[in-house]
Amino acid sequence: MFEARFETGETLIKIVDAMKELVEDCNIDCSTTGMSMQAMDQSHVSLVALMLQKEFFGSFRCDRSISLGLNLLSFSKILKCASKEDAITLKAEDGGDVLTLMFESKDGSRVSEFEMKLMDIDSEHLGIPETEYKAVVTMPSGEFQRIVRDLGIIGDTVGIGCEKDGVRFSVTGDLGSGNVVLKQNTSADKPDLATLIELEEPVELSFALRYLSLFTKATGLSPQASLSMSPEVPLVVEYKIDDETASYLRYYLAPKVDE
Amino acid sequence: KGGQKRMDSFFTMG
Repeated sequence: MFEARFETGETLIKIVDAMKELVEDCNIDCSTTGMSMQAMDQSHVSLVALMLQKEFFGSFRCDRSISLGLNLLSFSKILKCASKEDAITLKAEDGGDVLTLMFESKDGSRVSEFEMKLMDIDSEHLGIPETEYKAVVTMPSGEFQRIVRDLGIIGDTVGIGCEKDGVRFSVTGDLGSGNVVLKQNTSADKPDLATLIELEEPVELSFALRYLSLFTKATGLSPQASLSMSPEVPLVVEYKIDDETASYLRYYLAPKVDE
Repeated sequence: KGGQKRMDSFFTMG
């Protein structure tokens, strides 16, 4: 028996919305530690990794590890039947082929239940090594979204150059070029607006804006996004879902290489 | 893909 209750159902809706344009079908793995998911997009260029620790949930029970094979578009459609303020409980029997979704209004006056068919999905699970990154930029997630959107008007590849006191996003395209520099800024009174740079050595890498744009669908999940970079290894864009329990949504994208 | 490496070339199957 698996049962997990999202006290704030909106978080689940945002998580699914942040993954559904990259990943069509995926296995959500449930175990005694929590819920996790790892999937590549269809062209295997990027990877999405979700971790929701059991402490994140209002209540969590998982007697035996199970994988829930889901079509994210269908999942998202059913989740549209929930109200923003609802608590959402997911339930599945061991060896069952349906996922039960229960939506409860805040005052408990409305309870709805939906069943969704599960699928058998062959998924390739990749081992992601622990990496010490040369540069980690933590910035307001809305700022990252805006930069990706704005620079996407000019071109399709963004250069991200990280130095001690600032990070530069630059783009060149047919109609011209542009760049945005964010300086390190530790807004003590408003930590959500801070830009922090942890640097071991300066890093300059290029990435496809099309993918970064899909990553920013997670903006609503967290006021801050972090970009972890090292030469020749994939960039990690992380949105913390819950700081206290180390629950997160991460996206990986390899840097573009010159030919 | 031109200039873009796939994820499988960085992370091992496991």
